Amino acid sequence: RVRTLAIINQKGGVGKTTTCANVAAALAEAGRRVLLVDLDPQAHLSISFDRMPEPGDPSVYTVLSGEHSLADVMQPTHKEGLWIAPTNLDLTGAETELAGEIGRELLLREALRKLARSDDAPDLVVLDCPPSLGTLSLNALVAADGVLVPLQAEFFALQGMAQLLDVLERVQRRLNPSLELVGLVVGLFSSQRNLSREVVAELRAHFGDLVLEPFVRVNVRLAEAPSHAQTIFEYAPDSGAAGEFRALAAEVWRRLAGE
Amino acid sequence: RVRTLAIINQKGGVGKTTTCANVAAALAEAGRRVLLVDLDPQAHLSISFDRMPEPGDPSVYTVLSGEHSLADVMQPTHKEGLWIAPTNLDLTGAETELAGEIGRELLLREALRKLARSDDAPDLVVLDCPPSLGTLSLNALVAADGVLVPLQAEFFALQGMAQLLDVLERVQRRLNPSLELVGLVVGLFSSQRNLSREVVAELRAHFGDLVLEPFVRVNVRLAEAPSHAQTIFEYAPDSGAAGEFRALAAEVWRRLAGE
Ligand SMILES: Nc1ncnc2c1ncn2[C@@H]1O[C@H](COP(=O)(O)OP(=O)(O)OP(=O)(O)O)[C@@H](O)[C@H]1O
Ligand SMILES: Nc1ncnc2c1ncn2[C@@H]1O[C@H](COP(=O)(O)OP(=O)(O)OP(=O)(O)O)[C@@H](O)[C@H]1O
Ligand SMILES: [Mg+2]
Ligand SMILES: [Mg+2]
Repeated sequence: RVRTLAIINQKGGVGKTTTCANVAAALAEAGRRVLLVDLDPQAHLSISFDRMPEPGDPSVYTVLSGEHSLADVMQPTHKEGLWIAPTNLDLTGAETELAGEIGRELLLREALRKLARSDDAPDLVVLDCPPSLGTLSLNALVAADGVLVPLQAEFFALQGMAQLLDVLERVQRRLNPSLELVGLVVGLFSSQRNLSREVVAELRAHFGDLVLEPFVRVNVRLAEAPSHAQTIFEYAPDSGAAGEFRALAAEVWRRLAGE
Repeated sequence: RVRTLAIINQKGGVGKTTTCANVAAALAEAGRRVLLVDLDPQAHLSISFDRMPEPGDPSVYTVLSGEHSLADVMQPTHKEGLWIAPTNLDLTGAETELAGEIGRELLLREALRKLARSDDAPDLVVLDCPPSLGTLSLNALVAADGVLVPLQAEFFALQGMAQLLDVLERVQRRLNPSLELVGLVVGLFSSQRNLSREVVAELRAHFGDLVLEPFVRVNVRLAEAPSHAQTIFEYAPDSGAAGEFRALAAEVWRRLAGE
């Protein structure tokens, strides 16, 4: 059975791509077959695995436009058990180009269902989303079984969650009844900041055990790893950040797959 | 004469809203009449001035849909000489709703030209953009005289700039020939990080004196001020961050207005 996890937050720069790459890599190291899908036109996930296609080449854009299947587009990464369906800047136009397409929010789900029936089916698909709640992010929410929300413990975190939960509820009601909120990942965390501690207390009051542990503390190695086309597990395998992502990935899989 | 400055970067979380609020506030303190326009459906700029309208109320959304003028929507902030045209979540649907509108990228310019002819005309309009290069950001680029690009000195900064410059060039060629790149603002800066110093060296090699000084160093007070509905100039007027934004604002005005 293929499980699909969407990593989403319309707030920018909260660690979506960082969480996507490292949670997927940790689960690949634990023996799962994992496919990353880059739905962000910035293509940062693709770049951080050194897999950004040339303009016009097969990519997530050509999957959504119906030209290629996911099996055509997915390619191995440097890591055993981890593949990526990469994107490039062609995806920038998708929002407007798809505006008139019938069932425009269902295109990714259609492509993933086709993949699930093929020999290339992975155990887990992880979707990296752009910082918005537009058509690309909605495609992720419709296709997903679970949603993981990275956030920074800053003033705007709670207000953003209210809007996101409202969108989740509408997607669940109209398009994807089995969609579940797996949890919130508190990233870029620094315990010295009073503001962070206050926001965390409020998040716990609102969301209880949906606030996943451990938090991901600020660690410059997480920001450096992508420039070497590595995940934290190759770049700094013994770092606190590697330990945090291993523990988070295990917890996410437990909640998503019930194992 | 009204000058318009767009603050833009499709990369999320790089300090766009923080730069917008504090550069505008610094210039208001220096005696200019400044109007902020919140083009981000997250409405963080509006929230950080405690001016987010109720759903359905006049907002930037109703300006773009033609229901209200900017003069109808703009309201004073707590700061002398600083107004805001706020937004709310109604703006989330604009990307798709405007997809079929004739001249959809010119709607804001039309509204600003009308304001410039009225008694409410400010000296400067500052536009906060969402983390994307879609219809809302294109409206800002078409309406603007100058563009200010906040960025973080991280691995992805340079790659993002290439895409942004490509979009700027097309906007200049087809819709706004007088649009100029005013400069790059390096924010969330921390000189201890090797990565930051490497990226800054590369930015200087590519962009020369478009890299504005001073850099904005990491300072938790910048993240705390919005939760008190204050700019850095009320929250921590003697902080390094306040000094950095005063100096940046003066430099931005010098380049934009030639004074
Ligand atoms: N725990 C951390 N410690 C240090 N740096 C981090 C951490 N998490 C993320 N970063 C860095 O912060 C920046 C933002 O993270 P990332 O790009 O993953 O966020 P995002 O939510 O995907 O952004 P966008 O909204 O633009 O897609 C990146 O430069 C990343 O390397
Ligand atoms: N120099 C700084 N020092 C400390 N915190 C900062 C600094 N600049 C910005 N921040 C904080 O970092 C976060 C991101 O900044 P901000 O919201 O201004 O970025 P943005 O580019 O507008 O994000 P988005 O892409 O979501 O619109 C905010 O919580 C903000 O308070
Ligand atoms: Mg990202
Ligand atoms: Mg912002």
